[in-house]
Amino acid sequence: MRKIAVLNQKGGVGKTTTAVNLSAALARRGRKVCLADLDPQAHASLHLSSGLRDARLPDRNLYDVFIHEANLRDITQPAGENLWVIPSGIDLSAVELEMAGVAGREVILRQKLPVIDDDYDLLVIDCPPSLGILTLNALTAADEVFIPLQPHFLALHGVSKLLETISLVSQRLNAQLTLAGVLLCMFESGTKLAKEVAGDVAEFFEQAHDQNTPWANARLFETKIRRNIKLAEAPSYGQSIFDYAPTSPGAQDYDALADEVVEHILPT
Amino acid sequence: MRKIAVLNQKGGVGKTTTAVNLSAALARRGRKVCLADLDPQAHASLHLSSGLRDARLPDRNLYDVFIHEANLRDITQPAGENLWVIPSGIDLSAVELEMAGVAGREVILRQKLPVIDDDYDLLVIDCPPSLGILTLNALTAADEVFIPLQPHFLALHGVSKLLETISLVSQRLNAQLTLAGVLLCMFESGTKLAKEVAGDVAEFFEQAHDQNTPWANARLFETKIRRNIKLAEAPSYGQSIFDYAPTSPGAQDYDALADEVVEHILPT
Ligand SMILES: Nc1ncnc2c1ncn2[C@@H]1O[C@H](COP(=O)(O)OP(=O)(O)OP(=O)(O)O)[C@@H](O)[C@H]1O
Ligand SMILES: Nc1ncnc2c1ncn2[C@@H]1O[C@H](COP(=O)(O)OP(=O)(O)OP(=O)(O)O)[C@@H](O)[C@H]1O
Ligand SMILES: [Mg+2]
Ligand SMILES: [Mg+2]
Repeated sequence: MRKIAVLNQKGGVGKTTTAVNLSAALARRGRKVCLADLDPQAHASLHLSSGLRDARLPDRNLYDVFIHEANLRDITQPAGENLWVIPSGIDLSAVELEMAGVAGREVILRQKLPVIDDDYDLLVIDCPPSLGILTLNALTAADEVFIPLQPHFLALHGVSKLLETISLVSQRLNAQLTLAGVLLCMFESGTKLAKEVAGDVAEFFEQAHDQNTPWANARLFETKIRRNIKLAEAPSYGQSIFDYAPTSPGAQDYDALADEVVEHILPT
Repeated sequence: MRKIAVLNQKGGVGKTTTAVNLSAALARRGRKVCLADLDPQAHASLHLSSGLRDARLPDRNLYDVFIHEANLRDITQPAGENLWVIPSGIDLSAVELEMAGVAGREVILRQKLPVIDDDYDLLVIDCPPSLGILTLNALTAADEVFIPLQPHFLALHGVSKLLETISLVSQRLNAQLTLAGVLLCMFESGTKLAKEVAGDVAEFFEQAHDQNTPWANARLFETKIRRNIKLAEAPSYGQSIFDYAPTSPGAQDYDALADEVVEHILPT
C-alpha cells in the first residue's frame, strides 16, 4: 500500500479538495483508495459521507484509534466504488493536548497501518493546517508527501518551513519519507502573481535536483488546478467533482493530475 | 483600548488580510491601532514589516512575552502612521506544547495588556487557523470577535463550533467577550454558492437576535470583501491595500468596512 500525505501548514490552499478529488480520480481508474482524514475539522470526511447535509460524522473515528487503541478496520467507512474513508471527528483536536508528553505519540498512526496494508493500493492522508502531532503522524506514516500550494505571496516562505520539517522527520523518524510533488492549486490563470510564484516554485525545485535531500526528486506537477467554483460546490452534495460536475475545469484538472500521478508517481 | 480578535479556525478565509487592512484603514482615519500577530506563521507581521522581501522577522517577538515574561512595549514595532505591530515569530508554535499543563496559560496575553492600555485606541489580534492556546489567549484578551467567513460550504459548520468556543470562554474566562461581527470575505459575486451561504449566515444571525448569547448583537457586515487579486499582491510589497492599490475593489471594500466599523462598533 502506497501512502501519500497531503500537507501544507498554510490554511485553505486546497489540501482537502486535492485529497478528496485525487482519491476519487484514482478510484475511478480502478485503484483501491483509502482516504484518512487527520483534520479535526473533518472536511474530507464530511465531503465524502452520505450524511452530509446534516454534517453528521460517525461516532467512532480516528480519535478512538489515537486515544482508545481502536483498530483502523473497525472505523473505516465505504465512500464509493474503490473508495473508503477513515473519518475524523471533532475530538481529534484533543489529541494534541492529550498526547503531550506521551512517548511515541508521533508514530501512532504508523503502528496501526499494517492491519490494512493489503486492503488498499493507496492511502491518502489529509492533514490540518499545522505542523503539530497529527501532521507528524501523517509524516511518519507516509512514504510520500504532496504539497498543494496557492500561488500567492509567502507560499514559498511556508514551503521552506515545511521542507525543514520533512527533513527532520526523514532523518529521525522515517527514513523513507520523500516529497513526491508540489501542486499549484486555486490557480488564477492570467494574474501575474500566479505566474511569478509558479516561476519561483519551479526554480526552487530545479535547483534542488542535485542535492541529497528528501525533495531532490520532487516534481512540480505540470497540472495546475485552476480556480473553479464547482470545486467549492461539490462538497455540499457529498460528491467528488467527477460526480457533481464531470465536464467542469475542476474535473478536467483533477483528471489530468491523476494521469500525471499514475504515470510518474504510482507504479502500475 | 478596544480589543478585537479576528478569528476563524478554518484556514485561508481572510483573517490576516482583514486584520491588516482594517487596521490600516482605521489608522488612516486617525485611530491609534496596534496589530498583535498571534499566528506562528507570522503573515500579518511579514505583511507590515519593512524587511519583507527577505521575510525577516524581529528576533524578539510574542514568543518572548509568552515564555520569557517579556514586556509588550519592548517588542512592539512601528508599522506606519498611527499603526504599530506586535510581531509573531516561528517559535510561537512551541507555545502550545511548552505551555501544556501550565496553569493560567489561556490568560497570559490579557495579563500583559494593561501596560499598553493607554498607548492605543484599538488592539487588533490576528489568530491562527485553530482553537488552541494561542487563539484562547486572543479570546480571553479581547472584548469583541470578528469572524471572517468565506461563503463556501461548511462555513456555517465551522462557525457554530467557533460560537461554542466563544460561549465557553465568555462563561468561564471572559465575561465581556461578545461577537461583534461576521464578515464575508473572498466573496465571488455572481456565484450562487456565495449567495446561498450569505443567505444562510444572515438567517442564522437574525434568529440569534433574541437569545441571551454572546452573538445576540452580532452584525453580519453589509460590506462584503470581494475577491480581488490586488489584496493577494499587496503583502509582497509590504503595503496595505491603500498604499499598494488605492483605487482597487479591495481598497474600496476595506474602506467601506472601516466606515461600518466606525459607525456601528467603535464609539468615536
Ligand atoms: N480550485 C478551486 N477553485 C475554487 N474553490 C476551491 C478550489 N480548491 C478549493 N476550493 C475551495 O476553497 C476552500 C478551501 O479549500 P480546502 O478546504 O480544500 O483547503 P485546505 O487547505 O484543505 O484548508 P484547511 O487548511 O482549512 O484544511 C474550500 O471551500 C474549497 O471548496
Ligand atoms: N478578497 C481577497 N481576494 C483575493 N485574495 C485574497 C483575498 N483575501 C485574502 N486573499 C489572499 O488569500 C490568501 C489567504 O488569505 P489570508 O492569509 O488573509 O487568510 P487567513 O484566514 O489569515 O489564513 P490562515 O488560516 O492561514 O491564517 C492570502 O494569500 C491572501 O493574500
Ligand atoms: Mg483541509
Ligand atoms: Mg492568517
